[in-house]
Amino acid sequence: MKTIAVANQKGGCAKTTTAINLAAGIAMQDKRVLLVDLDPQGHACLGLGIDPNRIPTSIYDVLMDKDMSMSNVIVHSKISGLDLIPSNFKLGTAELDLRATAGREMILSKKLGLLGQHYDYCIIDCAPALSLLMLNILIASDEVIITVQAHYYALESLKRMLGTLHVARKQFGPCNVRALGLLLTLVEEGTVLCRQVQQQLREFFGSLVFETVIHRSVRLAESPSAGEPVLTYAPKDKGAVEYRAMAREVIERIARL
Amino acid sequence: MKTIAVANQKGGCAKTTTAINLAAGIAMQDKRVLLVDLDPQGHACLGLGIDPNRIPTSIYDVLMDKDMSMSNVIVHSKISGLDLIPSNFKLGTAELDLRATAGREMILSKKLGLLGQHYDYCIIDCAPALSLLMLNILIASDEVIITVQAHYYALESLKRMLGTLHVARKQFGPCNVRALGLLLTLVEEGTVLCRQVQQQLREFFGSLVFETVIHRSVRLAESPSAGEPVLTYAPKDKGAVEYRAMAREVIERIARL
Ligand SMILES: Nc1ncnc2c1ncn2[C@@H]1O[C@H](COP(=O)(O)OP(=O)(O)OP(=O)(O)O)[C@@H](O)[C@H]1O
Ligand SMILES: Nc1ncnc2c1ncn2[C@@H]1O[C@H](COP(=O)(O)OP(=O)(O)OP(=O)(O)O)[C@@H](O)[C@H]1O
Ligand SMILES: [Mg+2]
Ligand SMILES: [Mg+2]
Repeated sequence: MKTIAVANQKGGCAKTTTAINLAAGIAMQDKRVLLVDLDPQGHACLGLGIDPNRIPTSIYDVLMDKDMSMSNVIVHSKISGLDLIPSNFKLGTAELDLRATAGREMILSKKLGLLGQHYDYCIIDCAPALSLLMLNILIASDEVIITVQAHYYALESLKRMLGTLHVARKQFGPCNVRALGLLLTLVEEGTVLCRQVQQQLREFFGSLVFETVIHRSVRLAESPSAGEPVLTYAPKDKGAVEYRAMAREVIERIARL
Repeated sequence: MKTIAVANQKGGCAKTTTAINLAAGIAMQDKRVLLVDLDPQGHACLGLGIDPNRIPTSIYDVLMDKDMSMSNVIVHSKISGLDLIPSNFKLGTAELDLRATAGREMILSKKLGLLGQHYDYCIIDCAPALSLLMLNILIASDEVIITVQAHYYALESLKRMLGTLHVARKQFGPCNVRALGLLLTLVEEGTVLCRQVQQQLREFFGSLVFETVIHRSVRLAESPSAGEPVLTYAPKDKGAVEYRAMAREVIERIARL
């Protein structure tokens, strides 16, 4: 199983939208995919039509209770081949609740490791924060996709995010996480700002920047209210075309590693 | 001094953009304003042209060191009447560092209280999280402005945010924080989604929703790279007009309380 986190401390740069559509895009290529929601907002659940306030158990219980496994909380989505580990507001206290647990940064990695070969890919949707939970994610992941809005604040947060990957690899033995790529999201073709930021990113980071670029599209903002990825909500929309291309590019990049 | 937090757990809904332009808008009406950056990303600093990596001391030192006061770390901005309490990445560990401190949820309120009547308004820019730091902010604030992007995920997070205000008031004696209003941000007039969400908000929350609505405007995304609020970067732009109107509406709402 290949574990890929979709992360960025910057809020609102389409982490959840990317995690859902990437997971669905890979599942639609006949792979078995597990999407793990590690944001207390529970938006990856909402985006797949699952109400985070009605789930009996969640990722919080798996992290806190040593007898609870991932398979105890799995929910099947409407997309064949795509399962979900849900989260809800309880995850908000995990940071303080886990502080006294031995090996607290390894819990997620251990629990995912027990899933064995049930899934080909595991995609993790992250909250906009650099925290103990994020450390758990970086140790549990093989790769990280960093979503970057083509704006000024996002560039600043990107430097911090790449620095965090480096520190996590150096300080924690079992952490081998790599940046699989930087994905440009919410791009508006017509603005000088977007063109300048894109150019700066490609000049500075070269092939680390995905070829696929995700443009603003209102269908992407509408699809969560229908409880489905844009890939099934509006399959001919530009957003769906771009996320299908992105899923293919991710599979190719991993094959080339 | 009136303390107003700009908050929402949802990432990317223009908290920082609103905090900077509201603080500048009020300062430009001959009031003395202090902007406090309580996000480890340090974006309120960046948006005013101050490099968070070059500040010697920050809000983190004020929270952690009982001999350090707010006035020790104040930085003057280029806008007359507007001062800033900077933050940087160190704030990211405040959650775990403060856990063993007695009265940990009252620290911010106590330190702001020592500023006395130096300022007419204090505006706080919040990180996208419901945490111990957020609890500190809610106890220290008189009012909260919740920025809401007119999208589906934002509506869900709004319910959670309003619930948190209610819990904080009930559980912590010294907390009297109220929602001053809900500010619609990043609005795109042409889409059905934005119109529907706006309509739902006004029907459900009535006059709690600000009259002023902030539309998408590329100048608002450009102004942080110039290190200044849109009010001085592009004073005739629609974004500047709307944030000036917002500052007036905030002062009026507070006067009516
Ligand atoms: N390409 C796009 N075009 C238009 N809207 C988009 C696009 N991608 C995402 N959105 C919308 O923008 C908002 C932000 O996206 P999303 O919630 O996925 O970001 P996030 O990084 O997960 O946010 P958070 O930091 O709160 O977790 C959402 O309302 C989403 O529906
Ligand atoms: N009205 C607007 N029109 C266009 N762009 C905007 C507008 N408001 C904010 N932006 C841009 O959108 C992005 C998100 O805004 P901002 O960073 O202020 O949100 P935030 O809620 O503070 O995010 P975070 O959750 O990361 O703290 C920024 O790049 C900002 O420049
Ligand atoms: Mg998200
Ligand atoms: Mg911000």
